[in-house]
Amino acid sequence: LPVAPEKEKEDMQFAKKYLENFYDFKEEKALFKAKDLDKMSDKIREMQSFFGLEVTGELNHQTLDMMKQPRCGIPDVRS
Amino acid sequence: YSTFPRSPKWEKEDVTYGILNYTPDMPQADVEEAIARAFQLWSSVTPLRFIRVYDHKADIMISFAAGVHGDFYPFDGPGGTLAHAYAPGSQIGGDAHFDEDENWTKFTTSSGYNLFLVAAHELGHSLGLSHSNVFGALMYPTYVAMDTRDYQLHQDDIDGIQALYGPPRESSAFPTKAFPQQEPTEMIPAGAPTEMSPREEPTEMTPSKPPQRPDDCDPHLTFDAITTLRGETLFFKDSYIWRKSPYFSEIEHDTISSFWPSLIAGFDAAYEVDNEDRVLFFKDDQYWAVSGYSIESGFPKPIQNLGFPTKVRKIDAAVHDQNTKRTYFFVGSNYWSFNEKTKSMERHYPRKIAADFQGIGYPIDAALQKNGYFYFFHGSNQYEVDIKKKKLIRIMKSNSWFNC
Repeated sequence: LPVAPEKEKEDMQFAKKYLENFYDFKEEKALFKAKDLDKMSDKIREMQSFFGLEVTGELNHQTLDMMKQPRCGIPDVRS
Repeated sequence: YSTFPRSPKWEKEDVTYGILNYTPDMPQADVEEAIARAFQLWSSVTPLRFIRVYDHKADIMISFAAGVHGDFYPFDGPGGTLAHAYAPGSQIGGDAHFDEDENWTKFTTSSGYNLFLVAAHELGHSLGLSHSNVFGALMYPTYVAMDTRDYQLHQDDIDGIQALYGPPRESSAFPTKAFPQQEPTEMIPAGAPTEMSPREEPTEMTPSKPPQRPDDCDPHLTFDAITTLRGETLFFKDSYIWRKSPYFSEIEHDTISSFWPSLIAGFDAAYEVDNEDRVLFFKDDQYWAVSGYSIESGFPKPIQNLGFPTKVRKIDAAVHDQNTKRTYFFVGSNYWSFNEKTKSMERHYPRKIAADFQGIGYPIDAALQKNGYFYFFHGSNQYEVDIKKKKLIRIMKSNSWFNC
């Protein structure tokens, strides 16, 4: 079903926070939004690979589901 | 498996832990039991020993807190992050924090989080492991609800922790090998010729393991000691406990170390003084006291403290009579009577078992007081005796309590 824009924005915010907490994602105030999204896509790929999900770089349903699982607060990867 | 950068680990085998506070979700004794069991998982596959201390300077401090709690990683309310822990090191190093906004439970339920399971995971961090991407491993980052009564570490967890600390001291020179969790383990004495079953991978020597727990309904089952404990009845043999509770029908299987990691297996005797909420365990010429579920400090103590002559080096069985506040100790063909009110052995003892408890076999392996009867266990026989009349009522199989 198409996702309402507010929901999409909320999910994106949630994903960003998750990747910051557990995958060392640092949101840089890039001049170009596209560059920022690229970096995030890389981190999503890293997270999908860690959990054995299909590696697409996209915030799809399965990836978001996994992000919403209760879990340990220690990061999965670190710089 | 993975470790933290530079693989920090404890540079000693005796690691201390302390419990700073408790969650109101569970009785304190259940919190202590869950934490002790979690430590026991790791001590059973490494040379590490975990010793509980009661001041704030333990290597690993365990606490419950909600939201902001003094480190740079505030918790996030119900769900989400459940707990976190720090890699081995001084100060906050090794400490484990649990989010008090979660509902912590003793058993796995759909509405809460099993404290033993989460604690075992966090203690993996406290010992130096980071997350594993192997699903089913304890160090996998997300919580996976499961029945934890016979929980065993995944091979990935064992490989990880042994990469840091090596195998347990007693085992053979080869790392412990855990069979896939569902398959029964085969008991092969070290050095004995091995027949390779298709399920085994070739090893030069399979490490010897503690004797396997006998079946509940094994007609030859005998016991080392038996005692009541807060309404339950615990049957001990080697390191195993059969636990009969009025709250659920089936017999639960535990190990002594899952309750009391610092107590050795193979008790000689045990009895509960119910009005003191206290159980005493005996092994050789020493005894320990447990209040509630916690071992009292200052033990073990020599059994001579109770008034036995020095020639008595061990006791066979003990049973407490709630009505007369007397405890009977059985040694060979004799028995003593101990007054729990005056904490002293009574005069004119020892007496002959055969004189006062006619018809029962001895030496007695274990003794139990229940529902106004004494039950004396000798080999695979159990003698039910009317406490007041000291009269033998009937003889049963020792494992008649196990619904065989």
